[in-house]
Amino acid sequence: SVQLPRHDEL
Amino acid sequence: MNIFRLLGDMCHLVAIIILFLKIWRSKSCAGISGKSQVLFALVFTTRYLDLFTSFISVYNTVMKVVFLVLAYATVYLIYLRFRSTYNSESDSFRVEFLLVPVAGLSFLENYAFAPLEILWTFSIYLESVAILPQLFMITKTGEAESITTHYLFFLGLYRALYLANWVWRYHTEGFFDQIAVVSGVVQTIFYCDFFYLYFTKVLRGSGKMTLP
Repeated sequence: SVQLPRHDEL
Repeated sequence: MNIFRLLGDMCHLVAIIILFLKIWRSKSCAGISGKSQVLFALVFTTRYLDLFTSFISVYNTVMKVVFLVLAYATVYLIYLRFRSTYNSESDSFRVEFLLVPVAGLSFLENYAFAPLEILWTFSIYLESVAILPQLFMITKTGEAESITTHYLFFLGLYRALYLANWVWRYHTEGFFDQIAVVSGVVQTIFYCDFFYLYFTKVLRGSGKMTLP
């Protein structure tokens, strides 16, 4: 499955 | 985390605090676009829903809460506490012209057709245009108090620093968030005209920024 980019930025 | 992103977050925090304190201490929101502040509160709300679902770091969580609280507190000051000083007639930008395209695009161009992901994408696209009502209001009134220009300077600088952060992350960890980068470039471009006026007018000590 497409690895969702972990939104680790504000 | 890298220095560009940390400096960017600090500029963002400084901008939000400058605006909040300006309104709170002068007990007036004259010259401030309430519409832009509502859009920013919406940006934070749709972007930080993951506060409850994923923990990144203490810093990340604390900053999200601080941004949300200050954003809503600023909207409260403008529309409730000091509403008699709000120039609603000058704050006439049609925000529906921003919300509809941004909402439509977030359904078309996103990383995944999932609720949280579409809301995150919406917040990224919305943030790139959220300042337009404020910039439009300044062109309409033809001037801005110097404190408002400092607010805009730090707000514009924050996303410019994020561009540097994305270059850094691309070269050090191969990280590339296309949606955030493209929106960040668009957002920073909207400030270019303001930056020019800021450096040529405000920093020359002329205090107010009066548009030609």
